[in-house]
Amino acid sequence: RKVFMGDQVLRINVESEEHIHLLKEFEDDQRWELDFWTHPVSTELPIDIHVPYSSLHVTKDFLQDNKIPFSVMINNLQDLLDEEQEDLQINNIKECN
Amino acid sequence: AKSFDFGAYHTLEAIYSWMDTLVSDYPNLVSKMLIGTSYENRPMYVLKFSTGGTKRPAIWVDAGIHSREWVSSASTVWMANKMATDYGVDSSVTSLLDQMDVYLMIVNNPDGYVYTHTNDRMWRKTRSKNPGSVCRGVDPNRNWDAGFSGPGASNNPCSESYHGPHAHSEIEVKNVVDLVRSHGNFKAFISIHAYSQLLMYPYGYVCTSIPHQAELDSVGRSAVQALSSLYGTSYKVGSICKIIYQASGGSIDWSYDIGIKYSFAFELRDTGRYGFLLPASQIIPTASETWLGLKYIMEYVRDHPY
Repeated sequence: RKVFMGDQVLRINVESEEHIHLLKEFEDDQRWELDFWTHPVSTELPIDIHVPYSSLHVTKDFLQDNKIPFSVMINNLQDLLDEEQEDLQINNIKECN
Repeated sequence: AKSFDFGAYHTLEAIYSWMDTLVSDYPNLVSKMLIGTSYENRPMYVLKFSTGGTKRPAIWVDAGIHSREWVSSASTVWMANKMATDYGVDSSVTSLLDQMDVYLMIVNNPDGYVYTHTNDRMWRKTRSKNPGSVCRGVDPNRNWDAGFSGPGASNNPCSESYHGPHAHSEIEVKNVVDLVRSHGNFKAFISIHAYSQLLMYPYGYVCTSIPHQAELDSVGRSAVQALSSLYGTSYKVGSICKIIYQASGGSIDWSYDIGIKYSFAFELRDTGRYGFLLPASQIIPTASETWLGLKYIMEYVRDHPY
């Protein structure tokens, strides 16, 4: 099972077409292995990006340098997945009983 | 069925096993249809709700085409049970099922769904091998014959939105296409995804308005009104292209283009905290509100034959 220790999901609320353009370019840069859960399309919809731990620094620098406001929606992705797995195990045990 | 926890996520085996209990609880209403197998040879089942007749006007509802969007399948399990228990009790559901058949596909991408349980929770695509690439899988919602390989889909097998080598290359897509085409009397095609709280109609592959845009927009807004009445969850309504982005090869564009007028896609809630990793505690609230929107659309389809 793949683990996502230290990965974060950032929520970005773009304020301009310029921001959208910058994020589209960033999305195309395969080096950072970003997983865009929602895509830069309009200022109406938030953009959520799953950022691997190894790319957190460069991603946050990019957003701050370009004054693109963001928040941390999921602080440690693996913690959330562990909780989900725990729920699943409990439920499996219940079902077996 | 009594012990099944609708407020929890389940493995594929548990969902398939629950289907058998639903069928045995409602033998005169629900049957389980095998429509084919997946790339890795897993059965693909559809729950058919029918009170008689053959090839009656029908409504298609699918979930789980993007495997990591667990809440879409979990909500559809709950809605299937709701529809079965409401038949003979709720006059509107009874009238709907006395006139139309409803086909519910709870896990449209079984290989991907199992893979999210066993290997990679973030997996979204099918699990087919791509010749010449180390990357596997095709985005099953870019693989339909509707503007195939156009904007909003990638030709890179490593991309999350890879459209595949050709339209309907994915057996999971082709199985649905073959069923819908051979049936020939579907009047609505509704695909359930997560997340973003959107109710969308065609087109995605182009940004021009469809001929029935005004009607579908009106139906969508009324359906969202019904959905929001439960917990106030706010949804946006619009065409795929205008509300999110140009995306070619999508299922509801295909269904609309073959003449199924009432084609819609739901993007369920995330409440701004979890994306598609919605905690199990939110399954039943999500399913309950979605049911109100889906029920509105199905009633409208029932009352507007074409």
